Amino acid sequence: TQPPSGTLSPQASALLQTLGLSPPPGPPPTRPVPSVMWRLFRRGPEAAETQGSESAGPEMPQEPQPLPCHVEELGVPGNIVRHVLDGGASAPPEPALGSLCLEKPLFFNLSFLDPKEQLTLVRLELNFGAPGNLAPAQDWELSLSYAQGRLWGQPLYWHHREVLLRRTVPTLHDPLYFDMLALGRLGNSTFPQNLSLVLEMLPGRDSDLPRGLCTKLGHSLEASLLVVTLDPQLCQPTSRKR
Amino acid sequence: RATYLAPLDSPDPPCKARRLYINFREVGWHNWIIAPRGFMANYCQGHCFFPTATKISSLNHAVMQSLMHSVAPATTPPPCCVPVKLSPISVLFYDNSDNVVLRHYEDMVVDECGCR
Repeated sequence: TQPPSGTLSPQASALLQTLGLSPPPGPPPTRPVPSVMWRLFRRGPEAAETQGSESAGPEMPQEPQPLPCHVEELGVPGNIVRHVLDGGASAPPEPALGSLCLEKPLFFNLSFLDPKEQLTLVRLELNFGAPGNLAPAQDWELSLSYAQGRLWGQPLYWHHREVLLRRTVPTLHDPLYFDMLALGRLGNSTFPQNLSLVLEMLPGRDSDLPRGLCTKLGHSLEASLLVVTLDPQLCQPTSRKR
Repeated sequence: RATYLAPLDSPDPPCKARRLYINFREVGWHNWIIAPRGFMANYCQGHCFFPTATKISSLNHAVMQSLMHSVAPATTPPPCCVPVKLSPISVLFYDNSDNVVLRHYEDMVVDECGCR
């Protein structure tokens, strides 16, 4: 158990480390649980609340098990799924210039990844929420850049900035998903522990959008990463034959 | 021929799975484990005397050890009653980086016990 001071005993730390758990040190988190995480949990290997409650004996009914170490809904191998919020979400979007409607830096701290974990999916989700429903139903030109070496005090200026993708999206009403491992620059190398991206959006047609709408879009944008990893040590064969 | 069978007055019942509910509130993890609130982990307890060891999932070695224990209890201990079949669970929790994490754990629920 956790002492009042918030520090863990060595035994508790060792136990948590064995299970790969790193509890928050402070008060209980209030962050809502994303629906995708609930969905993945409910599709897990069991309904844990009821598992084994029928009888504790060799007569327990056997139900078909999903593939081990495979996240069926996402179609990738893995046994750890993390939902990571944009670390720069609280920063207001930068005033865009020219035809740009939105230019927003996104930061994701992935330093918690253990070297023995193999990345199998890094999916960026952009959700414009309710104000997105106010946006005109029209094409949007979207670009995503990988940025390195941010200049101090200059949120949108970088030593190195490289466009990862340009895409036309028909609407902002639905969440947008991007497989970051499929983008050559990131997928072909060691994934950065601190991922800095710059999102740029402009209307696909020559429309004169009010600046207020662009500001609303920037404020309503929720960016997150769904990170799936496979820790082979957690995925042992179910039976061994000699 | 073994003439010494399971002691009729043995204090231990035969090896089998017993109910054990791991309650995350009781261990003080309920503030950051989102789901489940707990799970039926079970555990194994009971004796592996001869012929019990022949009636449940046991290694051949354990059967022979139980037989030897029945004739020479002072020098040969009985086999151990341990989990032989387990199943996984998933746990949804907050980590110390404010991420929501779903982690899959193998071998968390005892489905069957045997002698080893």
